[in-house]
Amino acid sequence: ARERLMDAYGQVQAHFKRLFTELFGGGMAEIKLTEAEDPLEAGLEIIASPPGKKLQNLSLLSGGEQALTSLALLFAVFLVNPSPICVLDEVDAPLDEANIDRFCNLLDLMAREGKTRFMVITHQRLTMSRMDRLYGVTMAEKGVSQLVSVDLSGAEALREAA
Amino acid sequence: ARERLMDAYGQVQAHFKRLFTELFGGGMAEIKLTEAEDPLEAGLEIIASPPGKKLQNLSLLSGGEQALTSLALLFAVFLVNPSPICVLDEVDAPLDEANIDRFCNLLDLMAREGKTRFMVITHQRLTMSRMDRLYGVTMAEKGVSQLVSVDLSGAEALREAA
Amino acid sequence: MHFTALRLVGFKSFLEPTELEIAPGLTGVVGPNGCGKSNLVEALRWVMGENSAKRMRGGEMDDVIFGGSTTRPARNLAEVSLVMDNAGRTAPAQFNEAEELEVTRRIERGQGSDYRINNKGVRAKDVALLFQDNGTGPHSASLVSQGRIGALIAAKPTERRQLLEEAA
Amino acid sequence: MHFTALRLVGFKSFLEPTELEIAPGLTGVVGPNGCGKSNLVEALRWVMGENSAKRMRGGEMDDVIFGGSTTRPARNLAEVSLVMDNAGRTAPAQFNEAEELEVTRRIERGQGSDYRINNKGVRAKDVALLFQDNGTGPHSASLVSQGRIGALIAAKPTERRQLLEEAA
Ligand SMILES: Nc1ncnc2c1ncn2[C@@H]1O[C@H](COP(=O)(O)OP(=O)(O)OP(=O)(O)O)[C@@H](O)[C@H]1O
Ligand SMILES: Nc1ncnc2c1ncn2[C@@H]1O[C@H](COP(=O)(O)OP(=O)(O)OP(=O)(O)O)[C@@H](O)[C@H]1O
Ligand SMILES: [Mg+2]
Ligand SMILES: [Mg+2]
Repeated sequence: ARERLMDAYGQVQAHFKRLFTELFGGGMAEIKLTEAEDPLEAGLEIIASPPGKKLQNLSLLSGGEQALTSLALLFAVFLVNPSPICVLDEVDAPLDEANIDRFCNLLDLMAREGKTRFMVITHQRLTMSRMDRLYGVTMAEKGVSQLVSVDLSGAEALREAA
Repeated sequence: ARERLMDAYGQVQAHFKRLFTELFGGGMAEIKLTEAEDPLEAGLEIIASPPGKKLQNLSLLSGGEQALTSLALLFAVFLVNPSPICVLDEVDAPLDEANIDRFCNLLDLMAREGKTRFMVITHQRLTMSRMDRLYGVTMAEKGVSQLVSVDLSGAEALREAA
Repeated sequence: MHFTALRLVGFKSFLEPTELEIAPGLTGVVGPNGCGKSNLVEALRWVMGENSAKRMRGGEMDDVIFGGSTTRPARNLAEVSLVMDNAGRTAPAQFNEAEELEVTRRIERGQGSDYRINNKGVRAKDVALLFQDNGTGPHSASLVSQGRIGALIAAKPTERRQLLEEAA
Repeated sequence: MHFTALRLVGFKSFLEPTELEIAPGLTGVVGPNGCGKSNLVEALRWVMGENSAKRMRGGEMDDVIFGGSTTRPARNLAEVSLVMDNAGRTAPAQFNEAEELEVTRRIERGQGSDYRINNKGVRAKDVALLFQDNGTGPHSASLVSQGRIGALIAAKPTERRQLLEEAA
């Protein structure tokens, strides 16, 4: 179990570094195992610094920067051990347009390379336009949900009709 | 102090009910003081039910519904005792387009009726277009923030340029 | 093992029988505030064995059963099924002949819930093991609930280790 | 009493002297992720007397001083001022002659911070009282930080009472 964990750690580290610089267009990040007798008891530190900024306390990162850093780490884990399904519930809400675009580029990459199936809940028009297919959830009858398959223009209409 | 609190409670209640049905286009909501010997020790319960839905546990409301309910309560307090400044940091992030529009309508109302000055941080194009003036924050030199006054098309460019 | 569909009836706001196809690639889910999108994520966690009512945003587990609207009466039964393709033959021995596995969880108001795989009653533990062996489960980091994307950053270092264990 | 401007220098990412005019009505603030928008909200809370480094998203209060970038060295001093219009003559007696009040908080690395009103040294308590009398303060419900709009809903009933007290 210990070898497996250390081996996974090494692989996640390599992917995380690459995905972070891809998502931020530069900068650098890494993960570190904290001191502990036994790696199975250790904690995981994250060190991240966006391009042009000094390494700092993770809590000083902005809302959008924290979301992107989390996504880079999550996807790094997927590349090592893909999960059959990934659900992302409005993770693009804190992102600006340029970062929504980078996020979608990364999603494309993950969907093509791996076997993980993605379910992406969003209100962002940009993200909707990058999906392979869209489902709309409506409450035509108030209080009762209904699922319908929509195309992009159908999704637009749904946004307006609310 | 006790009379003042009870008096404020009555006024906030009236405004909250009105603002909730305005924001949700129907439904009903109210606040209740929980049981306590002394009103100064009591807690405040919120009961809210969007149009067509039964009264329920507040935690079952969706992300967008919770944001709107919080805004209705906050603005109800402002109408009773206006604060000199109100800052809203990306409160429109969980809202769909229709609710962003209702939120902006309410902001307009609050800005015209009261003396509170509002500072609204947003990534939403719709919200930007409803502001009286816009400031852009950029990091032309990475790691160093700069404030510039922008117009709507300037703000668009800022969104693209990130 | 691929997931191919999620079926719900009487679960939260999904009163009528509903089927969400889980196809390869990117499936977008859209709709106005409060229409039921996040309820779908909770249906997925619930059928995989989630036992905390709080994580279902309710006070008690019965809160996942359709509670009624102004026009419809409350129900007393809710059921969610997750369909998985077993072409790779990685299911537990007793089900490995089948082409498809359908894991179903059903709850009756006041009676608690039970699990079935391909209509045969099984224990909660069997279901937990099935999903664990396939690299997922109700608390998997790959199910990111609304507003929780920053949680990995805010978590304590020892809590983040679980993430590494998922990679192992 | 109206707020008319917020001035910063050396505070978080605002290395250079910056002035944000606070005009009547709706002022929008926009810009890419990580450019410093939320830092402005924290500058406002800080000058009004915020004493918790955690609420400033830092480990210690010195984290509010510009920590440097890859091209600029760190600073050792940060200063934020809030300018208020005193036409209504509602300021504390010793400042009530003035047309305008400028409340300033300054921090020096390793030395702690001090407060001034119109360039005269005052205690933290004086500043706290000034803002309290004007219906605001570092913990006022009217300063809604990023991701915290749902907090009113998630709070315990007794925590929500503070909101009612602000209305009284
Ligand atoms: N047991 C239940 N019975 C009936 N309705 C329920 C039940 N539990 C939750 N709901 C309803 O589901 C709605 C919330 O759904 P959900 O959180 O999925 O919305 P959403 O589409 O994610 O919205 P948002 O875009 O705001 O996040 C609530 O308004 C609530 O009325
Ligand atoms: N003491 C400091 N010195 C230098 N830079 C700092 C300091 N404290 C915070 N920062 C920088 O400020 C940035 C965060 O700014 P802020 O949270 O205001 O961004 P934002 O514009 O709100 O972004 P978002 O749209 O993602 O919420 C961080 O990237 C961090 O590098
Ligand atoms: Mg939701
Ligand atoms: Mg921010």
